[in-house]
Amino acid sequence: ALSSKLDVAFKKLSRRGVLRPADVKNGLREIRIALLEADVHYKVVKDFIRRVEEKAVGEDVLKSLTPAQQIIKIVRDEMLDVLGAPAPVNSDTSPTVILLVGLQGAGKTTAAAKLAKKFKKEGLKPFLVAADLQRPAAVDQLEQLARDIDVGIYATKETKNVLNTVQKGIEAGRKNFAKIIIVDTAGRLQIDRSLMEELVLIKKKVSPRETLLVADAMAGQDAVNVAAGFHDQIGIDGVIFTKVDSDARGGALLSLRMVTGTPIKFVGVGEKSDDLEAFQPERMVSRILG
Amino acid sequence: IKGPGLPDETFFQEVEELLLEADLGFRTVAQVIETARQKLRSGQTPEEAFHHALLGLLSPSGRYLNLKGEDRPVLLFVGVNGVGKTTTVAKVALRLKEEGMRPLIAAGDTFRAAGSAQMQVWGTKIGVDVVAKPPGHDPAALVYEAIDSADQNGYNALLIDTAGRMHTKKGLMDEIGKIKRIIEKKSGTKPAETLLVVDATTGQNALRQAEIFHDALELTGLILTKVDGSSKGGIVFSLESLYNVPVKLIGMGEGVHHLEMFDPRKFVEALFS
Ligand SMILES: Nc1nc2c(ncn2[C@@H]2O[C@H](COP(=O)(O)OP(=O)(O)OP(=O)(O)O)[C@@H](O)[C@H]2O)c(=O)[nH]1
Ligand SMILES: Nc1nc2c(ncn2[C@@H]2O[C@H](COP(=O)(O)OP(=O)(O)OP(=O)(O)O)[C@@H](O)[C@H]2O)c(=O)[nH]1
Ligand SMILES: [Mg+2]
Ligand SMILES: [Mg+2]
Repeated sequence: ALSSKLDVAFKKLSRRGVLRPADVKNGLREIRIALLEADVHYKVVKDFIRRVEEKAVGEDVLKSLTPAQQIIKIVRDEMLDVLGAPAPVNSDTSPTVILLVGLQGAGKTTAAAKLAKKFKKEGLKPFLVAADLQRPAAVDQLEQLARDIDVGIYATKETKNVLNTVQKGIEAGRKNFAKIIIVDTAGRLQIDRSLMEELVLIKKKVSPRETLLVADAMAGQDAVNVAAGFHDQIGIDGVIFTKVDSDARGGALLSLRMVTGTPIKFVGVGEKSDDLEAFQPERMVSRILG
Repeated sequence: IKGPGLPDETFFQEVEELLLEADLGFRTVAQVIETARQKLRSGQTPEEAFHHALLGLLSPSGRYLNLKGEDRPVLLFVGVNGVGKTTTVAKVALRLKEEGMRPLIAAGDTFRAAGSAQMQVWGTKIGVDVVAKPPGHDPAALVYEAIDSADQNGYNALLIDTAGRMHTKKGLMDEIGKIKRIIEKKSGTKPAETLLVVDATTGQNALRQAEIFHDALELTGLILTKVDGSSKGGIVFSLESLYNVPVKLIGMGEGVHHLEMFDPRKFVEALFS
């Protein structure tokens, strides 16, 4: 674990009063490796290490902590600062339209059902719109999930017109007196111009209250580019971080935050419609540090 | 790395960052840099040094699908959730059909909503028969029946799609182990291919996936999907050097023809472009 690696690095320092730059450099090297192995983007690591170094140099080694613990505390605090507090979904408009976007296979369709189930439990009537008209049986998938959780859904296979389907779906949700309308979209690459333009148009015509990026916890360095691509082109109001039940360290989250500043709203912790949790910053920090 | 002149420390730092950003991983990058330095000292150009250092990490095993060994090869597709297994099964099945084989698909995902339906829609699109059962049906029993069907109806290849599963879930790993044993018992031989499908956007966790799936199933190959995205898929270098399991195919798009054989040289070239 990182703490034991740092203990080794700092074995000689337990008697000194202040952490000197050379001492800190050793510890930072271990932290850099830990963060890179946790899939944090190397530029984010560089920036993060610099901030930790600024805070660590010259600090008194507290009587009750070993230098390793002190550096870890600084790293933890800095990471908590970056990850920010969990943010709720804004449901101040009626109805609240939530648009789910992200790469292929990230977990959007599953997240749509999870969100719907959560809102239903909270007494906010949800409604689903199956706007992935491209993937084989995508509409069937969301329809099945809607049946499982007993939530209304607009699902059609009669058209390939995505914008039209989104608009009709929202209309159906309104007629259904839904409070929260969740729109599932087809997975797409942020470098796919025509599919990103499709999202820009949907956002323009429909003005969703929340556009949530659904991102996979197993993602590597490229998460930075994906987040930046989606945020720059369509604007992201929050992130749902999925597949956290894997043993991926999830460093992509740190990158997502530092690059887009978007709040983390939820984490996906499994395949079932119950497997949605609030984002817990402390747990995530422990996981990323390893 | 194609430039003239002798590389300095800034050059090495830039290459290190390029390789880190490609998901090679800290340890593998250190290994590559060290090997390249040695090759540079022995007189190679920077381009040669790095190309050889990277190619040297890849598995020497063959990269063709093993279809020749038996009259009805079984190809088992496994992997974690959402990586592209179902889509890849369709791509490979069509490729085999286009090469004159008579493939049969087993829609082995009887767990996820529309898991089986998705495979069936693909089967219809590509004109390949699919053995399917209602949701909740035991996947091992389905595989058993699919092998029977293949033998009784003259299909000469069986492709098995399976449900996505986290390598961290013991019950699910036990299930896939059981499916493989069923194939072995029924066919009298191991599957011709046991392929781990890996998403190119995956970071270091791909190593954990390979470790656990290889331990449970003895993988014969990897398939790297979503190479058409912005991710470089550099995790392949660590995967191959640590587990000696070769990437056989790459998926480069959602269309059914977006499948290619893995070309190590092209892959290394693409890293630096
Ligand atoms: N273990 C686990 N699996 C998940 C989680 N979220 C989604 N999945 C699974 O990941 C796979 C992909 O999920 P989907 O909801 O189909 O992903 P998607 O983003 O809608 O995919 P596309 O529509 O093709 O872009 C499915 O097998 C889901 O069951 C999660 O939090 N944990
Ligand atoms: N861009 C791109 N998308 C791909 C590729 N291969 C698969 N996909 C997409 O990735 C998503 C998931 O593909 P699936 O085939 O459902 O993945 P899976 O592994 O079977 O998923 P589960 O069964 O839920 O675990 C779909 O939207 C596919 O179209 C690829 O090579 N490139
Ligand atoms: Mg979907
Ligand atoms: Mg599948």
